[in-house]
Amino acid sequence: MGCFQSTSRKQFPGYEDPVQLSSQTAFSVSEVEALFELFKSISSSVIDDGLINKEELQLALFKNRKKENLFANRIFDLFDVKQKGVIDFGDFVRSLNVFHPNAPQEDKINFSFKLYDMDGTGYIERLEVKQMLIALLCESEMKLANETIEMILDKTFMEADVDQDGKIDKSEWHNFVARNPSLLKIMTLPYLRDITTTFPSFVFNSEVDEVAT
Amino acid sequence: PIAPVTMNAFELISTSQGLNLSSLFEK
Repeated sequence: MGCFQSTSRKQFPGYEDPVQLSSQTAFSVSEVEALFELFKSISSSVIDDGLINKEELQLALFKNRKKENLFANRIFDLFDVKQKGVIDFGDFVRSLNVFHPNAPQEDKINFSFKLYDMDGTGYIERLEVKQMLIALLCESEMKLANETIEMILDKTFMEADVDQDGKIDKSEWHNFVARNPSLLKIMTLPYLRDITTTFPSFVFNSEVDEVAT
Repeated sequence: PIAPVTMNAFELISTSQGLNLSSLFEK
C-alpha cells in the first residue's frame, strides 16, 4: 500500500518508522501514521522542510503566525527534545504521547513541572509564575492590579510551597497536583483517541502492509 | 474582563490559549 509515496518521507529529517514509534508510545501504528498527516500539514505551513519551526507551531495553535506567546514558546522548547530549534517527527510523536489519555500520570506531572520551571533549575520559582501570570493577562486582555497578582501568588505559594522556601520543588508539585487534579487537565488531549478518524488520509499514504487499528 | 482571583496561579495560567494543544487538531 502507498508505494507511490515511499520516497517522499525522505524529505522529513528525523522521520522514524511508525512501527518503532508505536512500540515506544501509547499510539498504535495507524495512529502514528495519522499523526504524520498532522505533522506534514503543520511542518509545511510556513517552510516546507519537513520540520516544525516555532512560527509554524504558533500558527497551528493560534491560526496567526505573528502572535508570539510565552506558553507556546514553552511548549515548543519542550517538544524540541534535541534542542535543535526545530521539532522533527520523532520529537512530535514522543511529546504528544505524554498528552495521550493512556499516558502515565507521572509523565504528565513531570512534563507540567518542566513547563513551569522555565529556567530549568529544578524549581518553579515565584518570579517565573509571576511572569507567566503577566503573560496570561496580556494574552487574554484581562486586567489585574500588581497587588492582586501578588495576592494570588501568596495564596498559591502558601498552598504549594510546603517548606516555604519561596520555590516549588518536584515533590511539592506532585503533592499540589494531587490536591488540585484540575491542573493536569491541559496534559490530556482526548483528540488523540480519535486521531485516525480526524486524519483518515493516512490510509492512502501508509507504508505498513497491515494497518493495525 | 477581570481575572477570577479565587483561582490559584496555575489554574489561571492553564487557561492560556498557548497551552491549549487541542487547537492543533482543529482543521
